[in-house]
Amino acid sequence: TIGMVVIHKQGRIAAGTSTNGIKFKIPGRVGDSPIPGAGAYADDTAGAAAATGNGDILMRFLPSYQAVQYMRRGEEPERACQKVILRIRSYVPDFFGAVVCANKTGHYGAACNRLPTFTQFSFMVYNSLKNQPTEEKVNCI
Amino acid sequence: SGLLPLVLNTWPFRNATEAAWRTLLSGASALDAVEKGCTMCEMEQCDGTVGFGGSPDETGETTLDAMIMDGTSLDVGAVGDLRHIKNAIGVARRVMDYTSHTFLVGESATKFAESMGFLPEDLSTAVSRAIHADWLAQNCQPNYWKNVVPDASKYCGPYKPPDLFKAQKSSSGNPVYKLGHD
Repeated sequence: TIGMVVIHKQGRIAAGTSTNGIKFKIPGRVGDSPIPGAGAYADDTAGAAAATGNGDILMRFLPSYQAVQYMRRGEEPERACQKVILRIRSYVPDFFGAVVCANKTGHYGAACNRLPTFTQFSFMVYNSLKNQPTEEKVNCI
Repeated sequence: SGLLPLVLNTWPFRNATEAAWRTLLSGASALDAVEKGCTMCEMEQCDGTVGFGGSPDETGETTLDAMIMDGTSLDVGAVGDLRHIKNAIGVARRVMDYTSHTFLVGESATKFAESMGFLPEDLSTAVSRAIHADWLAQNCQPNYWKNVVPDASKYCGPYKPPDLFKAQKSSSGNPVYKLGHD
């Protein structure tokens, strides 16, 4: 799955997702990716976020919408992502998931739920301070 | 902000990031950048979890989900369970641009895509067919059924609900998460 957030230099924000889902799904199953607020969410007045992982769990918590709302209230992007992860984990401790978050000023962050087989999450960043796409990693919490 | 513009995406899909950035530099919109970036991943079959030829379902078919959102208007276009069309994010963009709806699914989404000029194609590949064949050979393990007969943890379907339903406490997490991601 790819979840992407783009902020134009003039402040207009867009978000999107594309996926082929999980292997061996029951035909007809749709995950979180195409659901606004679950797979991704964008609002010029606050920021944007995108989630990835087990969509059957993620979609029940609207993590991208929740992250944007946290940023609207002033949370830094990384903290907003972390709070989303912690909220889901309080219900589903061993869920597989990660979130990337960016606020309207271009600050960004990410968070993931630590599992024995998932301890770091890699994501890509390109902004005016970089001269090429840059892979960054965050330790899962 | 001096930090703008920004492209941020999940997983280390470098060429998708690059494609979105180049689109921005060309003077296009943030929406265009998201569409181009995700399209790049669909073409490259990023990680096997994006685009055609990956994540076959129980019948061996690859289906696609995609969504695009405009943070200015909060307009959204999305497709789910899209069949036979490779450029799912492109179809999602057409849903946003040319309909008042938000989310189209299944074969009807395919028909919509065809009406928008997308060509129907087989989304399976030799790789996805091999993945599916291996799964069948392993008695359809793992799968996502529960509380059915025959025992889905041991046998392939078709499955039915048992006469006397005995609810089992479901696992809080999914043991097969390593098989892919949304």
